Amino acid sequence: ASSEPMENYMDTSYYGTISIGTPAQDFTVIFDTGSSNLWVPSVYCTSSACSNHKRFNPSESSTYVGTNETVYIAYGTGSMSGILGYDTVTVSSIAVQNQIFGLSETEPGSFFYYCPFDGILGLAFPSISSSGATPVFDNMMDQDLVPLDLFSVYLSKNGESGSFVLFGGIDSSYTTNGIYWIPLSAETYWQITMDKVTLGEKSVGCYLTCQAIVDTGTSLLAVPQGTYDRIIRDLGVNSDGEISCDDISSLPDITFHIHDHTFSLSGSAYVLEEDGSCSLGIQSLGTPTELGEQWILGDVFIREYYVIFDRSNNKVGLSPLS
Amino acid sequence: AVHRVPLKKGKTLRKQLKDHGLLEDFLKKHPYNPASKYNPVLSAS
Repeated sequence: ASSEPMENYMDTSYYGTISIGTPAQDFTVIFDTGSSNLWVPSVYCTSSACSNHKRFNPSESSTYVGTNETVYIAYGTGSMSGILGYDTVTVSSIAVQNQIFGLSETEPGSFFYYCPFDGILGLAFPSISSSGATPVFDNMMDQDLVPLDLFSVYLSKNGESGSFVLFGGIDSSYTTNGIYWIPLSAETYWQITMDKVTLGEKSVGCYLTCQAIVDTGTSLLAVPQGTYDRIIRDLGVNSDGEISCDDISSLPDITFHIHDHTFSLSGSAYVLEEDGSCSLGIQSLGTPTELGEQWILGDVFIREYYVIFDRSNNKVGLSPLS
Repeated sequence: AVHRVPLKKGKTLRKQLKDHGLLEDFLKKHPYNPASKYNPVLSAS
């Protein structure tokens, strides 16, 4: 069964369009480097929650092949369930043949009605794909649809346009400040090892190295609870994360020490402004588990670096954007 | 042969729920746990 905890996508705001089937049926999806499955709503979902979304209709696609396998998508106390099927998935002008994906059939909750996206396209590794479903990018590589086994992501800082995912290449106009290559520590998520993290000159966490996941499907910077407590204390921020917009310019940088390089976020990068009020773009990830201290480098981080996800060398490339 | 997919920055689900006065109720029913995405087994337990 597939498990996609959808409450994690509450703050995600970058969406793209794909199409499935012949003729094409369009869907708005999150390109999520923090998961590996593709799913969209289907016409089998008749609840009002699905009525606000594009729904895939298998009977209108000449290339669809159904299965009897089920898929289960959990979000907090609710869930979606459905079936797995195969069809042509078109991303930009790349037509991926026989791509497996989830078609949701039931949606017992109501919040999906308000979801600004229809589905999720996972770009992480097959090892974490539910139901053993081959991820879209793996099929792109297997079917020789991309010239290089990598994709790259640019998220524009404030504008509503200009962001993109580039499949099969690197846009050199975004790498003029050089590319720093970091080896992956696991082929599951896009996971790397960090050596330490500092706020200004002071260490705030990751004292004995830690793991970080580069995740386009998470909006904020997610940090261990202890680090979060230290950051809001040192910055003098309320526990609800609200901060005066006037203070942004005086905030210290957060610096990630990774593979002999430093990658910094200024206050203007990690404070988010909306409707004239400002809040910290950092959230707590809870207490460290037996998996160790985990950090998530979400859109707050990715907006500052052009990120290259290199499957052929199992590396992440970071190019500072300013 | 390089393929670019433009991404648009839109409203978040949080903003949509807030605009409809549903955010508080949603967060009560669905405690927000960002870790659950990465450790589904641990979060479930």
